[in-house]
Amino acid sequence: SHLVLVEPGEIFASPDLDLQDGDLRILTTLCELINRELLVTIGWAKHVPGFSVLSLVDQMALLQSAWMEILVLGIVYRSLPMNDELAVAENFLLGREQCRSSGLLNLHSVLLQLVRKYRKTKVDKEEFVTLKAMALANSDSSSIENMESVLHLQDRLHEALQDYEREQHSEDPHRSGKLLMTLPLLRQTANEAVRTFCQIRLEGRIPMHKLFLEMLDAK
Amino acid sequence: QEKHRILHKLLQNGN
Repeated sequence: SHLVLVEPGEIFASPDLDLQDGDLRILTTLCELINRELLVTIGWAKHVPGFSVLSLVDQMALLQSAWMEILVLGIVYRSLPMNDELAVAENFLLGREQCRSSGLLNLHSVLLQLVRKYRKTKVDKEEFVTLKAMALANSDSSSIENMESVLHLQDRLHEALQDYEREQHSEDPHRSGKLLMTLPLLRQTANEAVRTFCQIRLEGRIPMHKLFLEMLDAK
Repeated sequence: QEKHRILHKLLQNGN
């Protein structure tokens, strides 16, 4: 319930309309959006119970490893009611053809795979926000100083998920396991997204804000 | 630390 309370509000893209080239406009809008989402995500992380008590170094390590998984989960959750479109933002839907022409086709297909998986599971908002916090706590960063406190955070979140499932989804005793078993595909999808944006950065055609570049460096 | 200046600053200052 606390995580639902601190869940950030809707986010809107701000396309640069005098960019003539449709593909450049998509990628530029996407990169600007991701930079704003990163600011929101860092602010959100501070409200995840148990995160702010970690050392600053460990907070950075978890965010540097998990940020793309957190962003991907947001896009996937927003896209659940869509029909093969990605709701990157409330006012920014990406269909297959737009992704193909802007070089994002592979990312589109792996993201839709994850959308389908969560749609089949009928993941609800409480589960989505808990999984997002778990992605943060379970980011397998190699530069954690105090592993005990990170494991403790993971255990608290796992407990919250189990309590929730026991109360709200008693019909399926394996539901928390089903949700945890989506995390590997989430990790794989996020890695594909990081690869895609590293490539976009290498091509150097799209302006990218410093925070976005810094977080890409960290991956 | 130096390389990740912005993240460090964002986490350090309050809300």
